[in-house]
Amino acid sequence: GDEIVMSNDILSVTFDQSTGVITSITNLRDGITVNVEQQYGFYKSAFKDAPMNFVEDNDNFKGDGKCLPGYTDAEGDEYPWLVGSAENWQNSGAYIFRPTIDQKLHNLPPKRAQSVVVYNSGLVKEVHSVFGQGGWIKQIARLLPGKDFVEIEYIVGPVPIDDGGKEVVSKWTTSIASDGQFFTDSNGREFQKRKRGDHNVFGPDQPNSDEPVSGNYYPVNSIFIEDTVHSFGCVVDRSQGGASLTDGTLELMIQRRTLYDDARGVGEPLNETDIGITPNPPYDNAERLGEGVIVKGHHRMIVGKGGSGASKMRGIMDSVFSQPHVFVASAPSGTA
Amino acid sequence: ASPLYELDDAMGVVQHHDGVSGTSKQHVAYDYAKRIAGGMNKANSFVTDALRKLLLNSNEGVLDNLTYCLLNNETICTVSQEASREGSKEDIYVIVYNALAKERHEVVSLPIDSSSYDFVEKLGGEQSDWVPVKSSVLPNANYAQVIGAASDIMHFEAKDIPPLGASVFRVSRLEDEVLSSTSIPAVPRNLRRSVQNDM
Repeated sequence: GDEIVMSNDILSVTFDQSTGVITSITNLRDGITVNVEQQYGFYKSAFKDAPMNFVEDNDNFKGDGKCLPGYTDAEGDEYPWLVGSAENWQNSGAYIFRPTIDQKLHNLPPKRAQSVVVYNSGLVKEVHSVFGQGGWIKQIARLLPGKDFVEIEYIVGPVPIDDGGKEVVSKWTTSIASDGQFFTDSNGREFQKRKRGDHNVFGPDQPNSDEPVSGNYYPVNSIFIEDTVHSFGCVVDRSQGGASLTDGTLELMIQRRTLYDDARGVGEPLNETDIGITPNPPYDNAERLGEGVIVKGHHRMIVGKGGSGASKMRGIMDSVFSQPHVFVASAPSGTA
Repeated sequence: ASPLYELDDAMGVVQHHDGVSGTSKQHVAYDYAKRIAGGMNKANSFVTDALRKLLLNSNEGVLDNLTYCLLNNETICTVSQEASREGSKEDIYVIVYNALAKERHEVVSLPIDSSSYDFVEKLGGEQSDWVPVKSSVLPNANYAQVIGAASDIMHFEAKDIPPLGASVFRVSRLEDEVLSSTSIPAVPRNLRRSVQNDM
């Protein structure tokens, strides 16, 4: 049919065969099914094509985080993608995550996966999916015996830079009535309850918010949402930024490639550029920059009953954060 | 003077928020990586020596090339790749160390350069008995285009690894007549390629 179902002794995971994404995860032991919409997408990075030296030696360009929607410079040129003004602008860069004014997560076109391959062995089961134009995002969804998480191995890059920079996100949408709350833990010891719009300045719930996305991102080693019936969360393998920007959703930033310095001290864009120059404008000479890396990481997705999010996350943290150490040797057959 | 100091020191340096969050200049990032790699190499030889003495009661000359596969996560491990190639007459020994203070069960993945099926056993209680464990070999898609990555990945079940302890496994080449009884081959089904390919 049009679904792929793979399962182990604890979980059953359903995929849409044409798009290669996960559509539901069932915890057979808890009798809990969470229907999900899995997607990869990116925020476009805000930037103003001011040359580097201009920015650095003109202090008031440092900005103070207060932003006005839209921007027109003295010559009347429009910079609609910018959030800010001549006095208060700020590029997205190493220290600052700032999407363009539309604050929109751009899905990866086209919706159909380039390829979906299923590997079904007696021990490990895998579904390989290649997404998006150019296939620069790939995923291996893996089930391991006796493990209550779906292991998502994402491979991202090189990230195309034709639009001035991308902040790549893995996002999950569920029907969980999380009521504006989500929980993040960034030290492997203590979950913090986050409330969307907590900062009283940012957040989609704040009518005058200008930074509804970055203002609700928090450092994550694990993140979950829950209601009285379901819990759904993720344990990452390296510290990342994450948020729940609308009820029932979870998103984690898995890669960034920005073309501009954010003038906060690094003096370089996040573009693996080891020649340290910033293009002006980026579109026509982007090829002179670093080629961009391919990163690989792991998310472990967990489903459980309402109220069990913290214990589910905590239960696998130790083994995820402290992988077994593998030492290998060889010797002629039959020696030892 | 400890052989672990260099790694200790490197990890101290990388605690800088730039190291933790990846917001350093590019050449600084390379420097962090270089420091850690140097520390790991020193620690590697010290730890493998200790393991060899502790676990294998071995004197010199046994499992000399025991090493910690630093690039295992990039599906590169020269020792297991070389020992698994067609024509090699070697067994692969894997020591899985559990740094947690509790017993654990894991699936360990080992980069190999052969899709023919190997036979995995765990060193049981007595030195001489090897107990078969579940394993399977899947092709390595190498989506990250890693140069030198293994062609296949062997997954095997490492159960009951003791707390703060290690288990020893042996991977040996299956003789044909044993194949059908021990492990189930992975059945790749590419929903997009022709049935012919699937065969």
